[in-house]
Amino acid sequence: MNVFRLLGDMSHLLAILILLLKMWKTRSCAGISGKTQILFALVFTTRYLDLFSSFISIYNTTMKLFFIASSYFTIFLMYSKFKATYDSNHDSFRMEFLVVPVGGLAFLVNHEFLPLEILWTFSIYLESVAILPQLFMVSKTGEAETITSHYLFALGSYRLLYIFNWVYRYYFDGFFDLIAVVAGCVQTILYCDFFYLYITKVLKGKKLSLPA
Amino acid sequence: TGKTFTHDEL
Repeated sequence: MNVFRLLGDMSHLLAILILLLKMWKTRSCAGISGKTQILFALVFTTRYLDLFSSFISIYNTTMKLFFIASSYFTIFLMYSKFKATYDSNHDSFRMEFLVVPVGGLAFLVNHEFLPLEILWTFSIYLESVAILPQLFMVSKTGEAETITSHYLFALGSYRLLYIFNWVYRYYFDGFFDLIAVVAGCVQTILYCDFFYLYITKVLKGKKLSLPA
Repeated sequence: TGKTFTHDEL
């Protein structure tokens, strides 16, 4: 474990807590893409199948359990408890356009052709594009609540910090995982224009609104 | 890239 990975995990945890707080406080999931949350639940489910078969550390296990539980709880809130506030008209990105190509790629490009390894690879590739429905929704509505932009900033920062973690592990541990690094870079690049808007607008107290 | 079966990252 290194400081970048710990900061990354904390940023990821913060993002999830911000989202839950937003929905709980405002009793609404307006502006949030349910499809992205479904994709995240799929990412955690397929990545953490080794939850009971390989024990890394207490930290690793508890974080995995929390990520899985919070992702399904978020879906419950969006599609059940606060269903009336779910904006399905603007959440119109076709998830199959992401899941199918990513599923095919996981079969073709992986470290080893084993079920758990292919599912892990699928989860890594899927996570890199899972935010697209959310970014698509923000571009369609043309704006996002400030709390939602904080959520996206924390979520985007987590994988950016993981990139620093991989650089660190390459030089200090000799560890390098090409699949995770490439997918992590793609994932972070997708946030670039949002990061720009967040830093130039939200941090100046303005609302996040995309140029029409 | 060596064998990275035990993925120790979240």
